[in-house]
Amino acid sequence: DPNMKGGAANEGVLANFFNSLLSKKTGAPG
Amino acid sequence: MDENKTVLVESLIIWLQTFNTSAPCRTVEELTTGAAISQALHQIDPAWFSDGWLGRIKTDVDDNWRLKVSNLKKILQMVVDYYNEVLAQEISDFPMPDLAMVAEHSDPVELGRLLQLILGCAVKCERKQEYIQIIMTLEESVQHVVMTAIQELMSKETM
Repeated sequence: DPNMKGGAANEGVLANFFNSLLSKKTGAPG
Repeated sequence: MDENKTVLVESLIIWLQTFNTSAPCRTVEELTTGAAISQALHQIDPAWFSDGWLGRIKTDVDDNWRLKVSNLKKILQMVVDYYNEVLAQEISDFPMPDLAMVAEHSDPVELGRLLQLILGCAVKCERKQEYIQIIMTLEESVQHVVMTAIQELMSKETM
């Protein structure tokens, strides 16, 4: 089902984005 | 109303509702007072958006647009200072919301811009993990708008 594939791909993009945001350092440098 | 113009603000209102503010937070009109927005900011960083600052946001503004503008100005100034001083990020390339349009005309595009800046505070503050994880529980379509809004913010900021 192409819709399911699209949904899963979208879910992956979202998860990747927010997980990468989680791993970024917080606040001012240094 | 043009759906493209409201999709950002509608999704960010859904996100803002996760703060469970005591001030109403369901519609664009309700948010134009600044009460719910300031309460959310107080949760995001209570040291910066302090009790004292929150106390200066008037809660009984009714339909007085001048009082609304006054509240919204206090919010925007403090948010800009937060980016500069706490997050050490310049956001001068990001289009600042027209607060008069928000207060007088409940403009969804301009309110969306303001909420986008609040979103940036939440996903960059010390407790960002908590807020990002909450975003990840929202409906996929909302998450998608939130992601795009964060990406736009990040593209405009400089250290």
